Amino acid sequence: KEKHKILHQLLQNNTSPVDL
Amino acid sequence: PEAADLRALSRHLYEAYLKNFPLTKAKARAILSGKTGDKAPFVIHDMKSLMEGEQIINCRQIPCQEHQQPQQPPAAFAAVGHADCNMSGELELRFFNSCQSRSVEAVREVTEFAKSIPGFVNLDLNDQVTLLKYGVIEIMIIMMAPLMNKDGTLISYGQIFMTREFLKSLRKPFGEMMEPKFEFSVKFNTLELDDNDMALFLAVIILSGDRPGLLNVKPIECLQETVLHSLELQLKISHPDSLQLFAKLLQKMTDLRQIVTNHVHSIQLLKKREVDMFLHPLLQEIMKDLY
Repeated sequence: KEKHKILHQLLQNNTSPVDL
Repeated sequence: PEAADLRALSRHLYEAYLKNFPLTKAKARAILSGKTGDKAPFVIHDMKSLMEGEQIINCRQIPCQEHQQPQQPPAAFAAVGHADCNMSGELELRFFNSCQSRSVEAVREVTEFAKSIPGFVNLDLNDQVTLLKYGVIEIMIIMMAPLMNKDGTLISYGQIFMTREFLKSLRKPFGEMMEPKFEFSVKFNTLELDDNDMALFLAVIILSGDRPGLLNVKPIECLQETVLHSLELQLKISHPDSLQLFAKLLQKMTDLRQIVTNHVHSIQLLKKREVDMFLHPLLQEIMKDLY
């Protein structure tokens, strides 16, 4: 899960990658 | 009733596609053929026009200093020896960063599109991640095709047309990176898919049950089978005279994997060669241990 933290976050909400 | 369900799925995916992807094929082809009432795209064909076009290139995602101040050399590359880093070298890297920025935004668009595929969000979360990790670059390459013709490609949401010759002239390995995409796109465009066909094809690619590391393949294959039926029916309706189009389209999936493998190798080479190259963490996540 740690390896794909941003993908997990994108899947779980609408967070813009710029905010990550 | 079954055909009605497949048509409903097709409409649903088409709507999700329109909602998530800002530049449709219909719009892109209209721009390329000069049929929009709007201003023609700005043409980038050499370093001078690249420098002028930098102001237009839309860089809304990567929070890099150079995007707010395009005249300044990027901070991330300041450590590169000045003697080695000439003006066009900096420009090429800045352009590469703009491409990254657009790619990051595209990953977000593809993720939202994937979430709209019925049943996708009910899959194991780790499998959703795997499907995206392996699918997004393939999708990005497919989505480039409508923006391209044999002479160049639209970029920046259709505001700019960049010539193929100019892309080819960039220094190694930049200059080699786009040529395989042009070759693929020119062939792919002969299939003359419309945006509705594209929407279904993208969903089929995302739902590939043979991605490495999937935990629960069965439900993914079930979902893909339904979308495949919907795609087959859609193609019969939208292209009644195009024989074997469904089969030809599925064959493209093999070519795509090879292009992605080569693309990832080029990025890895670039990362080694360009001392201070900044690779966005999201793109790093996707490309790490990919192929």
